[in-house]
Amino acid sequence: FNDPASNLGLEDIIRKALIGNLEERQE
Amino acid sequence: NRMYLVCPMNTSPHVDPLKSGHEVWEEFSHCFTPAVREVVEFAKKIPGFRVLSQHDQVSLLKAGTFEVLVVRFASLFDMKERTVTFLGGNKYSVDALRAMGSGDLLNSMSDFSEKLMNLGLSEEEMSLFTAVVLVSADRSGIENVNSVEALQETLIRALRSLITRNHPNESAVFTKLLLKLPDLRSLNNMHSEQLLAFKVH
Repeated sequence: FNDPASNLGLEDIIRKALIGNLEERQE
Repeated sequence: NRMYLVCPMNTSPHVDPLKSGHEVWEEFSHCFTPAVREVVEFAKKIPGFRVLSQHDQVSLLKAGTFEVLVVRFASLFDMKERTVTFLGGNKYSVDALRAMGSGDLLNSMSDFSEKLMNLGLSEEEMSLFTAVVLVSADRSGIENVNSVEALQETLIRALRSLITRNHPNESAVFTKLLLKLPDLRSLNNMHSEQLLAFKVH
């Protein structure tokens, strides 16, 4: 309840969308 | 004991009773994941957002994604017709959704959407307002409050300037927009409570 974003799996989606982009930029 | 998912991020509120809770959740997740990715892409385009620490970028997105989606999908609520259009494209009447168990949250989202749409904002104004919604220094877990606050202030100044320029005879529009921020917080809290209820169920 304190972290609904994590409960939803939102954090995973957000991290992948952000970090995936970082990896692309490094390439 | 039929279960319904009255969130318009679904394709439909109807749930296959033969599916397990996990399968229902997986299906729902497939519906909202693209919208969440769009919010991340939007955030990345906010000037200054990518300069924030990765931790703070994630914290802002975790806390604010629901509120951004409420703003982005305000047009799904048609209070003249009293309908809600789900992402699958089908419209459902507010009364039908109420019969399926939608409660205060959907009513409050309808009220919010109607008032926001009545302001008649342009796409540019709506985008800048959405950026202000997302970049809030008082979200929990922010490491560098000063950096987020500085970006927030820059965005609010830009929003005020844009609104003042575009609505010279409507001085209350900017104030009304700022007053939408606590409304969104309240909707976010109600949504979190419903998520808890859903998970317990």
